Amino acid sequence: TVGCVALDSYGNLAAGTSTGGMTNKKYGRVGDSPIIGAGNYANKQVAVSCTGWGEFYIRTVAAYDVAAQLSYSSAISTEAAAKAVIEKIGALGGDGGMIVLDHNGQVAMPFNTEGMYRGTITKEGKIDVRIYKD
Amino acid sequence: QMKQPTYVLAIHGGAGTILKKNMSDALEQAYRVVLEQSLHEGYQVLKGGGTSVDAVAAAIRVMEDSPLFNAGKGAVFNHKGENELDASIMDGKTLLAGAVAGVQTIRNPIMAAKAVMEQSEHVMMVGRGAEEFAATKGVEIVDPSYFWTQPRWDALQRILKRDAEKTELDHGAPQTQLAKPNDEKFG
Repeated sequence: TVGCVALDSYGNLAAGTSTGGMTNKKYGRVGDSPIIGAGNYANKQVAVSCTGWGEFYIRTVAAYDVAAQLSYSSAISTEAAAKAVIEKIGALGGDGGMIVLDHNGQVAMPFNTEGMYRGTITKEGKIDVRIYKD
Repeated sequence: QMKQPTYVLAIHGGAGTILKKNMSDALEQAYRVVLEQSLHEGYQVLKGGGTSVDAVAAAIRVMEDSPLFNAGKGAVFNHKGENELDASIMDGKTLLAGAVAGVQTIRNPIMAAKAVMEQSEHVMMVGRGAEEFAATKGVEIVDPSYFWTQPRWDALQRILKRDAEKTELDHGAPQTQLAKPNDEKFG
């Protein structure tokens, strides 16, 4: 699965997710990637794209959960909201990660697997690419 | 506390059993090149005054066109030995969204999802109908064989040999490994 979240110069956010699903899937199985709110979500406050074991992201409505936490409480940070969702997925037995970008340009990229291909670019064009756990 | 820089774009290329010990320097470098290219393409859109929606689509297209990632060209195989692709996109400004699922002939599913969002009154289309809609909107259609890659085919054969009922996530064991372990008995 691949994904992207972006913040444009007008202050607007967007999120996208694309996938080939799971190897050896049957019966037209569909994961979270094409499901708005599960594997992908964006509003005026935050944009989220997920990757991992799709069934868990669907059942936890993972991407929307991050947005909901931020809209319900101004006390919670984007990073804390994202981490809480990944922890919830982990507690249920699922794994994977997500990328989150808020309207202030703050980013969070939590995951509970050995690695996640990920990268960021700042307003000034500084690129940072990471693969493994730090 | 140091202030975090202002980010304008972030990407992921999947999560899973991705370990340094299983990765050659050349393969790691190949991943880094595509990830950087994806960031660069998205950034260029933003830098030119483009929208976040267009930036997202541009960044994802790069990864869909790479055989390294489980999307587009590098998609995994289903039980029948076919590729079935899904994608979605959402515009935070308008809360409009578009998605496609189970498509087999759309080169860049993210562009089909974008077309659904921008050029239809619907949010999700699946299978043949989604492909037909994408074609009418000028989204590139390819033969299903375009998505075939050796590592993903080998991954399917490995699973079928071991347990035909088992499924495997993106980076559960596959092409990031240098070589197949000699001993696959665990536990």
